[in-house]
This record gives sequence, structure tokens and C-alpha cells, in this order.
Amino acid sequence: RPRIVAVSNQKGGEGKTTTAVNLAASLAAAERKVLLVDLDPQGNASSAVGYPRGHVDKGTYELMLGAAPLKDVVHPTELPTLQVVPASADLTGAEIELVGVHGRESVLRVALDRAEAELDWDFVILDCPPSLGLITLNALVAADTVLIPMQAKYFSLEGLGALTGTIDRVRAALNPRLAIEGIVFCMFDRRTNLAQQVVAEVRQHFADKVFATAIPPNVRLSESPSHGKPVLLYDIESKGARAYLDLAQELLSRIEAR
Amino acid sequence: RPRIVAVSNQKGGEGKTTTAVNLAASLAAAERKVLLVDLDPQGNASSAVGYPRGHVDKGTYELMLGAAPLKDVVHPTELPTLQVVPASADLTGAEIELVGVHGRESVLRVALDRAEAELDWDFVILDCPPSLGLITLNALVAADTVLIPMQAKYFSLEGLGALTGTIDRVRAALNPRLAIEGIVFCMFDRRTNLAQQVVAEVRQHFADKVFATAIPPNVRLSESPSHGKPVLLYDIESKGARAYLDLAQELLSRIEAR
Ligand SMILES: Nc1ncnc2c1ncn2[C@@H]1O[C@H](COP(=O)(O)OP(=O)(O)OP(=O)(O)O)[C@@H](O)[C@H]1O
Ligand SMILES: Nc1ncnc2c1ncn2[C@@H]1O[C@H](COP(=O)(O)OP(=O)(O)OP(=O)(O)O)[C@@H](O)[C@H]1O
Ligand SMILES: [Mg+2]
Ligand SMILES: [Mg+2]
Repeated sequence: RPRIVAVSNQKGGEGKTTTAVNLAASLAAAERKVLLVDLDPQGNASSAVGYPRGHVDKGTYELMLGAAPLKDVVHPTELPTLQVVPASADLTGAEIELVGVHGRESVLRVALDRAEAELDWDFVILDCPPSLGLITLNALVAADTVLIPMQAKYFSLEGLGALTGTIDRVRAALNPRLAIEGIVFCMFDRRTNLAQQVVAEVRQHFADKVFATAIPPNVRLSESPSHGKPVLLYDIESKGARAYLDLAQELLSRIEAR
Repeated sequence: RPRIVAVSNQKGGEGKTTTAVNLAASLAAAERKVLLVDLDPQGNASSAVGYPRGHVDKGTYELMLGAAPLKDVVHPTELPTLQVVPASADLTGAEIELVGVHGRESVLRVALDRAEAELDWDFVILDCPPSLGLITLNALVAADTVLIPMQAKYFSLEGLGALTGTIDRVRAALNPRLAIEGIVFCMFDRRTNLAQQVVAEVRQHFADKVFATAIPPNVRLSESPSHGKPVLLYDIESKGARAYLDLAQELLSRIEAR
């Protein structure tokens, strides 16, 4: 059974998609089998691995609503051991549509459980939208752990309490195994006072859950999606590619140490 | 009747709140009467003007659901002509709750129309969450114009089509006067190739709707919210404060030129 990791933070622009895509690619480069699932109607993770908007007609929406089995929505990427479930256009309406569905927080878990025999990956990485609505709740119910990308800024700190509160509620009511995998600082510029203050405050609450690897600001990370490639295929020498390879190694050694 | 401007972009982290708060404050510094309305459950605009989470028990949620009249939810700020409707805690559940409400896309407009006699401001600025759900739809139905903050990055460009498509649909079905006020580049670093490419592409589609004023990256803009102050009260000499004062002037001269 794969380890299912939800990459979530309701604060917008914290680095969720950049982390989901490049961590998934780095784990694939380390010979792990990885499935990336794009749960964001914006479809950024899909286009970052070569499936721009409108490219597929069946994807995450069809999987969640039971309109297509998992094997019909999984697509290959340029990395042999990385596959993706892209966001199809109908995902935009899912938040509202799910409100009237029975068991609305668990439709993703049900869809993945139904395909149990085919879950042939080491990791399933779920890229979440910037909200705590029904799509994100589905990710938290289906996941083993939550990876929280965040910037070292004030609004990012403000949002952390609401996210951990939601994780606690999902663990209590729907998914008892849900744990926090860790917190990753993104676009991290260690030179500002604000950054130092935010890191100190987060370490106080989350201690060793904070990854030692921080992702620096690196223009290659924001360029690579326009070429439909993870950064390690776009510029392996870049600081961004190195940082996500380090993050993958740190994640693997944390898991193996447990 | 005030000019109602929705600050919206479903892409997360583009600078919506920073723009809504600091443009509102800059217009107030230019002797305009301004009401800032925080429609984002994260409540970032509220805390940026001195009303952190939990500070008020009646706010935007109560206004939209008709549980409180406008005059009960308007609060003062440190600037004499800037007032705010903060986000109260219940706004977190509004997206789901509104699904079952009659006229669910127009509850904000109805609440503002009901208070027509009290609308004593020159501008009402609506800070929107990072989504195209029912809260943002309410903002677009109530608004005269939409101000679109964006970064000069690839994912930001990708999201623009979905936003303008939604604006067109709202104009056709619910709010015939809705227009695009303009596009403002935020955290804009003109030195990268990517930034130049994105600006060129956006200018091609939006021409003179793109504001000449671009907001540079400036740490004072990310520090001032932790002091509960707009940047012009935190550091008037900073590049960030100057840029938003320029933006306010540019907006005023565009409106007066029409
Ligand atoms: N380390 C980095 N260096 C430079 N640019 C980055 C870095 N990480 C992310 N970006 C860029 O910053 C923006 C925000 O990142 P991203 O889209 O991954 O965040 P997100 O949390 O997924 O956003 P959303 O809330 O919209 O889903 C994007 O334009 C991305 O390309
Ligand atoms: N010009 C700037 N210079 C430096 N930091 C900035 C600038 N503009 C915004 N920021 C910071 O970048 C982050 C994103 O900005 P902001 O929160 O205003 O965007 P948003 O679009 O409102 O995000 P969300 O989608 O979560 O509502 C915040 O931490 C903010 O403090
Ligand atoms: Mg994203
Ligand atoms: Mg915001």
C-alpha cells in the first residue's frame, strides 16, 4: 500500500504545487514509484508535468465522482516512475457539486480503496487547492500524512492554526491515522528578520516536524512549469532542483528511521 | 453611490490582500472615504488593519447572511477615512452554507443595497479569497469593477483565462455593469526573462488595462501586517508604500479621465 501524502495549505501561493510536483519528481528520480494527483481546479500540477488545461477529458473529477476507474485516469510523464492524474475541466464545479453527495468527504478515499489492487506505487502525492473546502477535506481523509509548504511570512503564520485545527478534526472524525509529515519552508530568504522570527515561532510549535531542507527562491522553479517539466528535467544544476532532491532524501530518511 | 471594486484572482498568493489593504489606505490618505470588506475566511485583510482573528463577533458573514445590518459590522481603523468590515469566524463555513440559499450569488449585493442610504463612502474595496466559488461570485455580482493583482509568473498567467471567463459569465447573467478595472503586477522583479515574457503576453490581451504602476518586492509590505497597520503607517518612506500611493493616484486619474 502506498504512502498517501496530501500537500496542503489553505493560504494561497505558499509553494504547494511547486513542492508537490518537484518532490514527486525527486522521489521518482530516487527510483520510487510515484503517482501525483492534481486536486486543484487551477490544474497547475497537471500543466507542470506536461498536461495543460483541456488536454485530458477524464481526470481527478471523474475519479472522485466514480465516473471513471483509477486506471482510466492515470497518465505517464517524462519520468519513467512518475505518473499523474490530471485535473479535468469539471473539477471547477466539484466543491459545489460535492455538497449534496452522500459521504462527500470520503469520495476520494472510496475511489482509491476501490482500486486497491492497482495501487502499485510507493507514494501518492495529492496537490491541494488553497482552501479548506470539500476537495481538501477529501485529500485529508484519503491521506496518511500532510506535508505543509509555507513561506516565512506573517499571513502564512496566521493560517497555520486553522490548518492544524482542520487536521485534528479530520483525524478525530474521519481518518484516525492522519499525521503531519512536516513543514517545508518555501521561497525562503534567510536574510530578513521576519523570516527568522517566523521560523523561530514555527519551530517552537512544531519542533522536529520542520524539515531541515528549506527551498530557496530560485527562478528556475518558476520557469520550469512553462516547459511542462519538473525542475530536475529543466535544469538539474539549479539551486531549486538540488533543494527538492535534498527534500526527497530527507523525507525518505525520516520514513526509514521510524 | 460608492464605486465598488472587487480585488480578485483565484490563483493563490498573487497579492490580493496586500493590494486591497494598501490601495484602500492610500485612497484614504488621498482624502477619499473608503470601506474595506474582508471576504476571505483567512481574515488577512482584517488583521492587516488591526482586527486579528476572533476580535469581532459580527462581520462579513453576518452581513451576507442578513444576520446583522451594515452599520453593526463597520469598524474604524487608524486612518480616519478608512473603515473595515472584518471577517468573522463563521465565514469559514459560508461557501458550503450558501449553496442552499435562494439567490446565493447575490446575498452581498442585497445586503449592500439594503443599506443604500448609509453607503457614505467614495470606494468600497472587496478582498476576495483564492477561489471562484460562491464568496467570490458574490463579490463580482456586487462590484462595479474588478482589480486583478498578479505576479509575472507562469501559473499566474495560466489562471487569467478562467478569471476573465468567470467575469464574462457574471456580466452576462447577473451584473451587466461589471468591468475590469485593471491588472496590477505585484512582487514584480523586472530583471527576469520570465517576468518580461509574462508582461508582454498580458499587455497583448489587456493593453491599457494594465496599470503602469507595478509593485516591487519590498519586505516592508510583508512586515506591516504583523503590526496591524497598512504600510503607509508602518514605513511611509518604503518602496512598497510609495508604489501603492502611486497606484492610488493612477486609479483616481483613470476614473476622472473617463
Ligand atoms: N522556491 C521558489 N522560487 C521561485 N518561485 C517559486 C518558488 N516556489 C514557488 N514559486 C512560484 O511562486 C508561485 C506560487 O507557488 P505555487 O503556485 O507552487 O504555490 P501554491 O501554494 O501551489 O499556490 P496556490 O495556492 O495557488 O495553489 C508560483 O508562480 C511558483 O512558480
Ligand atoms: N510587493 C510585495 N513585496 C513583498 N511581499 C509581498 C508583496 N506583496 C505581497 N507580499 C507577501 O506575499 C504573500 C502573498 O501576498 P497576499 O497574501 O497579499 O496575496 P493574496 O493573493 O491575498 O493571497 P491569498 O490567495 O492567500 O489570499 C504575503 O505573505 C504578503 O505579505
Ligand atoms: Mg497550487
Ligand atoms: Mg488574500
